Amino acid sequence: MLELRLVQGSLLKKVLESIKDLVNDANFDCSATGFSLQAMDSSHVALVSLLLRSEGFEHYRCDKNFSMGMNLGNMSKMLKCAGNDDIITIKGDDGGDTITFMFESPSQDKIADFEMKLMDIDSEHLGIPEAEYHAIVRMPSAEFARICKDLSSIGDTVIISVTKEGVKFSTKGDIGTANIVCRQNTTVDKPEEATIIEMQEPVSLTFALRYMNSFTKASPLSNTVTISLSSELPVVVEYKIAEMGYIRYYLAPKIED
Amino acid sequence: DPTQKTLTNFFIRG
Repeated sequence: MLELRLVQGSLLKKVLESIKDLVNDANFDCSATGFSLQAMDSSHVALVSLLLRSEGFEHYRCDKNFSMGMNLGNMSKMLKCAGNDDIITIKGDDGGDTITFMFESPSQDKIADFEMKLMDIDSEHLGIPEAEYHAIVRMPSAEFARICKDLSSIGDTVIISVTKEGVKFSTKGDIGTANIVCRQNTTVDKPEEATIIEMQEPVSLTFALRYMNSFTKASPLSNTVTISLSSELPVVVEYKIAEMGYIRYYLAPKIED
Repeated sequence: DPTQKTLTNFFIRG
């Protein structure tokens, strides 16, 4: 049986908003480590990996490892019924065909429970090898979201290049071209406003902007985003979820044949 | 134009 209680229920609402447009159905894996998910989009170009560690919950009980298949659109509909300040409790059973979401208002004067039907999902799990990345860029998540949004009004793909000059985001389309360069900047008032570039060697990769834009839906979860790049490898776009874990997106590059 | 690869080109199934 699984029973978890999350005081900061808004966090789970934000998690759903950041994955539901990328993946329709997914298996949530429950174990003593935490509540996790790995799922690919239908074209197998992007993958989302979520971990909410058990220590991050006020109460976490999972007697046995098991998976629960959920339609993320339906789960999002249910979680939208929780208030932003609500405490969310999730209950499920191994082999059960439903999951229960309980929403408690902070003053305990309103308690709601929603039962959602589970589904059997034949999902493909991918083994993600440990990789040494040529360049790791950490920047404000709002800045990255702004860049992706701006570039997608000009073109469909983004070339991300890291050199010792900084990180460059470029696109081109029918109306013209665009280049945005962000330099390392650590002289900021708050650490989360810094742009930090760790480069082992220069790297340049091409990606579909549509997916990058979808990843930026996770921006409300974290002030910063980390983009890890290696030649001929999928990019990793990571948003840390404070005290709890992370949401990582992997996106396969476009490569000249 | 470059071709969109899939994740199965890079990661191991299973």
